[in-house]
Amino acid sequence: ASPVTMNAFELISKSRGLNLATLFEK
Amino acid sequence: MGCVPSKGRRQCPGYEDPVFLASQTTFSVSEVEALFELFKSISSSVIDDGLINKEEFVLALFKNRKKENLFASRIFDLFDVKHKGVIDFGDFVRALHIFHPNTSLEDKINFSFRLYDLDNTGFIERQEVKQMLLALLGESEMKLADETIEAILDKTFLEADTNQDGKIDLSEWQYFVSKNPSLLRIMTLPYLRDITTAFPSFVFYSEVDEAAA
Repeated sequence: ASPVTMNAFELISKSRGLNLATLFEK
Repeated sequence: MGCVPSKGRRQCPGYEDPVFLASQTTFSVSEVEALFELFKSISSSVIDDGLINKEEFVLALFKNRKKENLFASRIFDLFDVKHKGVIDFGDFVRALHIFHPNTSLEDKINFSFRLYDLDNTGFIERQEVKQMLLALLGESEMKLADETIEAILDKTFLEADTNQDGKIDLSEWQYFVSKNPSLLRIMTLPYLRDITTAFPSFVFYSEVDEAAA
């Protein structure tokens, strides 16, 4: 989807800094 | 000074009894002990002091020493409930509990609200959302014109700020995420279901008997 059609939080939630799954990667 | 296996765990700063932590969270005692293996690895990555500082947290998230990241910093601050500038083991387990698949939606929604309420006013304000969008753009190298950013903010606040007072309160946020459940995807870590498999070495250091676990 184009960024313009997304709401701001959908975009923000793509930040790598919010992806805690990487804590579990060895 | 770091957290060494078995009896030494009790000397680890902020170490809490796994049975107690399991009673306060969704985790079983075995899962808390497996989380301790992860905690040890993160908390010893820069300074082996049994506590996670912000640099270690960012290193664990990004796998390299990156400079400040707004979102990682915000998550760190929410994990650091005692505002000591470090995350101890109890903080770590209680915060990760929110991300467990079995934790209530209400807890996840409340945490996500606090995450985006950068200045802790009890509202998610437009300037905070803009600040986060700009941070995302800086992180991703995506380029958006300022007028595009403003259009995204207009659309978002039209949908989320139902009383149109320029800020999103908790009840508006609860309603907004109920209409946009994908926003809560970041609040669930399926890995937490398999934590004992991911860190099987906890068995060797377990301090509780199997019946208790």
